Order: sequence, then C-alpha cells, then structure tokens
Amino acid sequence: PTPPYLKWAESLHSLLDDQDGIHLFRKFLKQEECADVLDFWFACSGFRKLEANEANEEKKIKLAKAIYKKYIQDSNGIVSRQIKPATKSFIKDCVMRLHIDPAMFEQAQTEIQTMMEENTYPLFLKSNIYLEYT
Amino acid sequence: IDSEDDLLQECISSAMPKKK
Repeated sequence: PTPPYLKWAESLHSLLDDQDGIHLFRKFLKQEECADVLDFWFACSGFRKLEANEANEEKKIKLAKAIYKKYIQDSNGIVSRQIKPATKSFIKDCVMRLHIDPAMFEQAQTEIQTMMEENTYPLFLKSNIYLEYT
Repeated sequence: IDSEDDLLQECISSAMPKKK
C-alpha cells in the first residue's frame, strides 16, 4: 500500500484528509507564521457542517462573529490579506445584519484554498519538515 | 458559556478527519 506521506503529495485534499498530514502541514505553516490560514479553512468547514436546528442558532451567530473577528476583521491578519475585499464586505454584512447562512464563508474558504494550493502547499512539499519526515 | 476561542477550537476540530 502507498505510505500516507506519498499520498499527501497527490493533492492538498489528500493531505488535509489525514490527521498526521494536517499535523505536519500545520507545523510547517506555524514555522512560516501562517498557521491561521489552515485553522480558518477548517473553521469554515466546521461552520458549514453545523446542523440547522433551533438549538444551534445562537451558536451559529456566536461562531460566525468569532470567525469574523479572529480572521477577517483585522485587515493586517494573514487570512484577511488573502481574501478579496468584496468577499470580506459580504461576510461583514452577513455578520452585522445577522444574516447567518451555512455558505457565508464559502467564497472566502475557496480563496484561501486556492492560495494554499498555489503557494504554501507546494512549498510544504519541498520543505525540510516534509523531506525529513519522508 | 463557551468563550469565543473554545467555540472556534471546537468548530475547527469538528471539521478534521477522525483517526483511521
């Protein structure tokens, strides 16, 4: 069978589908001071997965605000800098008007994912952290 | 009441793959 670390090199998704892969990728991002990018990507997935029921409504609002505050509001933050202004305004608007929708972070997540695919993921595959692991 | 950080952590963990 293919060892997991070879699968990680196939695509970003294969990497993010494996606990050890995530752990190592996060270690690399931390070294590059951009681990927030990965946390944000998972936060968006987790937010979308929250089930739509009344008990979760308050939680969703709190969470949407927390994600906005931590990753998007500060325009100097590593995540915020990678997201298009129009996408940020859309999210801000949703949060301010309490228009909480499971897909409200989808566009931002896509933008961050593209950035990882084009930038940090290829760098990770060439990094000492990955090479030493293999 | 969960603090914002706890809530975020819980959300991030919920999206991660389970151990195989």
